[in-house]
Amino acid sequence: MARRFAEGFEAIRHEFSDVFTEMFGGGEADLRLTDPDNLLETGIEIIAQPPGKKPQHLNLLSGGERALTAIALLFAVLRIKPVPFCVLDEVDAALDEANLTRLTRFLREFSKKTQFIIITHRKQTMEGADVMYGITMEESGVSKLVSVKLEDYEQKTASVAAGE
Amino acid sequence: MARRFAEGFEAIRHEFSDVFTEMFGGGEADLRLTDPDNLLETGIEIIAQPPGKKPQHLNLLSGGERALTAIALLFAVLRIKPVPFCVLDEVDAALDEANLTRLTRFLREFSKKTQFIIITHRKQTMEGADVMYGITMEESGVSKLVSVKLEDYEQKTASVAAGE
Amino acid sequence: MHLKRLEMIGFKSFADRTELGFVPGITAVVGPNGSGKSNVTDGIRWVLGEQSAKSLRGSKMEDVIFNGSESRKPVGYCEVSLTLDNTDQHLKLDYSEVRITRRVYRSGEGQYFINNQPCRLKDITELFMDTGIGKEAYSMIGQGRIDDILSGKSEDRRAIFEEVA
Amino acid sequence: MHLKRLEMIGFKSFADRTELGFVPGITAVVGPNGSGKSNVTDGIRWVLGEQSAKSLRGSKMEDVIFNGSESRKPVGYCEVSLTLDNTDQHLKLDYSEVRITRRVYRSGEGQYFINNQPCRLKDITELFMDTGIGKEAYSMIGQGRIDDILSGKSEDRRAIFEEVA
Ligand SMILES: Nc1ncnc2c1ncn2[C@@H]1O[C@H](COP(=O)(O)OP(=O)(O)OP(=O)(O)O)[C@@H](O)[C@H]1O
Ligand SMILES: Nc1ncnc2c1ncn2[C@@H]1O[C@H](COP(=O)(O)OP(=O)(O)OP(=O)(O)O)[C@@H](O)[C@H]1O
Ligand SMILES: [Mg+2]
Ligand SMILES: [Mg+2]
Repeated sequence: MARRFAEGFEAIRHEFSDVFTEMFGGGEADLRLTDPDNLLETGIEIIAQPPGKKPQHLNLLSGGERALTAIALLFAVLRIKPVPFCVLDEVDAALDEANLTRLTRFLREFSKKTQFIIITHRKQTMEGADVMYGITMEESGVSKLVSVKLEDYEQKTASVAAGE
Repeated sequence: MARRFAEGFEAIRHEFSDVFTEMFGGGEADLRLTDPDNLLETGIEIIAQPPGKKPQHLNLLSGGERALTAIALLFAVLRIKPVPFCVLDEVDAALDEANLTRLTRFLREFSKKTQFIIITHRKQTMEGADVMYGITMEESGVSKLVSVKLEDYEQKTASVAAGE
Repeated sequence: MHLKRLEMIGFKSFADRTELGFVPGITAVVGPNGSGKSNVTDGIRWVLGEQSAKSLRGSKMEDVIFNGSESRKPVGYCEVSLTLDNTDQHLKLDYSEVRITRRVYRSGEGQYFINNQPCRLKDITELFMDTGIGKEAYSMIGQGRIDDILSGKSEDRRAIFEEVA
Repeated sequence: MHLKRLEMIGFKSFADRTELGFVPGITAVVGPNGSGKSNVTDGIRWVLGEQSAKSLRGSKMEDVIFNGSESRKPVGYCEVSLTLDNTDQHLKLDYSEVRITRRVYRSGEGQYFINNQPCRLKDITELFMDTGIGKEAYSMIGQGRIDDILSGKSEDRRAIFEEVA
C-alpha cells in the first residue's frame, strides 16, 4: 500500500516535471513528500519555478501561473493513469494568449487517449475543439442546446457587444 | 451608531436594487438584514434574481452571474460613499461579452467621480480605458513598464498566438 | 471507453428534454453567463452518483429539480442519463454500451437504472470506483476550482495520488 | 482627489525603479501571466500600510523585497511611493499634493515618510482611516477575490456596510 503510493508518487513527479516545463515553455517544477518516512500520512509539497524566475512559494506566483501549474499536475496524473473522459469548466479563464496556445496544444495531444468536455469563453479553446455546442436561454430561465459554428459564435458575440 | 448603520444599509440597499437591474439588463435584487432587531450584530443577506429567473439561493447562480452581482454591490456602495480611487484586478474574468459591455459602460459612468485602475486580459475593458500600460518581463524575472496602444497589443498577442 | 451522450430532463435549468452527443476528441461547450453550461457538468456529476448537494452548488438535493422561471412552472422530478461506449470493457459490465440513469422526485425518492434495469445508487458508485471517473480534481474540474489543488494543505492533495496508486 | 503616480524600486518583481502615472479616469494595466500586474496592486496596498503578509500573497513581510531571478541578484531593500492629488483636501493634511513613502530592509526595519518627512506607520494608516482607501472589497478587489463578498457569512459582510455608516 505504502509502496504503491511511493511508486505512484515517483511516476507523477517525473511527469509533472516534464509537463510543467512544456506548458510554461521553460522553467522547472518538482513534487516533494513532506514526511518521506510516513508514506501513509505524508503531504505533498509543490515547487514551481516559471522560466527565468527563482523557485518561490506557490502563493507568490501569479493567478495565471498557478492555474497553469495546477493544469500541469492534472495532466501529469492523466499520463500515469489515464481517465476515459475529463470535464474542465473554464480552467482557461486566467491564462494569457501564449499560455492558452500551449494549453490547447496539450489538449489536442491528450485527446488522443482522453475525451475532453471543455466549458469555455476563450476563442482559442473553441478553435481547438472538434465539436462545439452552444447553450442559450431564449426562453427565460430555460436552457436550450443549439449547435454552433465558431464563425457564427464570433459574429454573434461581436454583434451583441456592438449592438448594445 | 446603530441608526447610522440602518441608514447606510437602507441607502445601499436602494442603490443595489437599481444597479443590479441596470448591470443585468433586467431582473431584481435586494438586501435583507438577518436580524433586524440586532443592528450591531446582524448579518446581511443578498437576494439576486437575474432576468427571467426566479429568486434563488446565491450558490445556484452561475460564475458570471455571481461576479456581476458582487460588482453591482460594490458600485452601489460607491454611489453612497464614493471612494477617490478603486483598484480592480481581473474582476471581468468570468463575464461574457454582453455583461462585459454593460460593465465597461458602468465604469465609464463611475469614472467621472472615481478613478479606476483596472488589471485585465479582456479586450473590451481595454477599449474602455483612457490610458493603458503594459507590464512585461523582457529580462527574466524583472518587471518592466511599457506604454502600449490597443492596436499594438492586439497585434502582439495575435502574433504570439499564431507564431508558436 | 468514452461518453456517447448525455440526456437531461427537468435537471436544473434544463426544463425540457435535452440531448448532448459527445465525440471521442474535444467537445467545447459555450454560451452566455447563466445559460446552463456548468449545469451540464453538474448533470454529469449527479448521474454518476454525487451525493453532496454542496458539490452541485445546492443546499439540498431537491435543488437539482427545475424550480420554475418567469415563463414556466416548477416540475415534479428530474432525470439524467449518461450513455458510455464500453467496447473496451473498461467498466466491469458485460455490455458494449452502458446507460446510467438517475431520477429524483420532489419527495426525495430516487430511482437508479443501469441499461434500464432498476438498481441501487450503490451499484452505480461501485461501477465507477477506482476508474477515476467523476472525481473532482482528477477527471472533473469545476468552475473556479482549478486553484484548489494548490491552495489546499499538502495533506489534502493525497487524494489524487492515492487514486493513482 | 485622485492618484497621480506610483513609484516602486525593489518591490517584488519590480527590481528596477518603475514609475506609473495615473489619469483621473480609467487606467488599464495589461500584460502576460506573471509579468507583474498584480504586484502593482500589492505595491499600492503595501505603501498604504498593509500589515498582513498574507494579503500580499507572501508568508513574511520580507517577501515583498525583490529576491532575485536567473539574471539578477536579490536586493537589500524595497521602496514604494504613492503620490496623491489632495487639492480637495480629502486627506486631512494641509498639502495639495501628498506623497506617501514606505521602505523596508531585509532586517525587517521599516521607514515611513509623508512628503519626505519621516513618520510612523500609524500616521499613514490614520491618514487613510475612514476614507475607504485601501480597503479590500471596497476600494480594492484582488485577483480571484470578487466572489468573497458573496461566499462569506452574512455577518462577514458587515465590514463594507460599517465602512459606509
Ligand atoms: N433547479 C433549478 N431550476 C431552475 N434554474 C436553475 C436551477 N438550478 C440552477 N438554475 C439556474 O441555472 C443558472 C446557472 O447556470 P450555469 O451555472 O450552468 O451557468 P453557466 O452557463 O455556467 O454560466 P457562467 O458562464 O456564468 O459560468 C442560474 O441562473 C441558476 O439560477
Ligand atoms: N519578492 C519577489 N521577488 C521576485 N519576484 C517576485 C517576488 N514576489 C513575486 N514575484 C514574482 O512576480 C510574479 C507574479 O506577478 P503578478 O502576480 O503581478 O503577475 P500578473 O501579471 O498579475 O499575472 P497574471 O495575469 O497571471 O495574474 C511571480 O512570477 C512571482 O514569482
Ligand atoms: Mg459556469
Ligand atoms: Mg495577476
